[in-house]
Amino acid sequence: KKKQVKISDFFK
Amino acid sequence: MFKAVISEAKEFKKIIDAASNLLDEICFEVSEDGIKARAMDPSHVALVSMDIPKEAFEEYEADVHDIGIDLEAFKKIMNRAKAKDKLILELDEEKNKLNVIFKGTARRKFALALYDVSSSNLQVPDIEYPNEILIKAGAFVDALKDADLVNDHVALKVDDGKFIIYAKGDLNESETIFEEDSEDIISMNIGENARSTFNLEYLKDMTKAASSDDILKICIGTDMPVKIEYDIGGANLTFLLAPRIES
Repeated sequence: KKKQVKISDFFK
Repeated sequence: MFKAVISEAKEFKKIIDAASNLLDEICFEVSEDGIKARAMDPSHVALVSMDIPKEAFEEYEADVHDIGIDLEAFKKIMNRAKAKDKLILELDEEKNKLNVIFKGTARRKFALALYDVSSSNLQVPDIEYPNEILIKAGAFVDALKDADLVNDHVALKVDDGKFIIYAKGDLNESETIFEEDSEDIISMNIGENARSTFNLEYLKDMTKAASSDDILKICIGTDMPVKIEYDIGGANLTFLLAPRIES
């Protein structure tokens, strides 16, 4: 099952 | 001080529409170089970034200010713009309002209350993408409409040099395939096969302000945010949307 992730997860 | 004159109010309306599809409020960071804004939508799934260089304005004069705006109110005001209206934006520091003035056959002025929205200091993350596609907005939006018939999310894929928009519902499927020589494709810079899945509603909101002949730059990878970039009225709009990932 796919889950929506947050864009902030990609801020490094 | 801040004062900007825009020759076509309708063009600026598109910029505000694009932002208000995803955001409730925005902080315009104005400086002598132009206006910029970066914000995440309330659920932190998407990021909106806009840059309006001073060259996009007929007249532009500003020093540094953060101008916090309720986008719903601004959008309603911009909806009152008429086809040939000029738009003047002017900060009234004494009254703490943004004056929004339409100059056509009459001069119509709205004073918009400023919100205490501090600038986010967000940066668009510098992600390296394996694939970059330039495509006519109308063609991409049509593919999203097809996908919308079968599910509320959609896969954006690069497969064997083709750009594919694919949706699968419980019963039905839809697929649009763009090959490099398609009239809708301006260019494809393909590095590797890729696939990411996205919420369709967000993608529709992100592309709503583009006219069908506008060119979208779409960057995709595997389980990576999609980056969609286009220009309207001399402004650059960049959207990032987080994917749906196997949990």
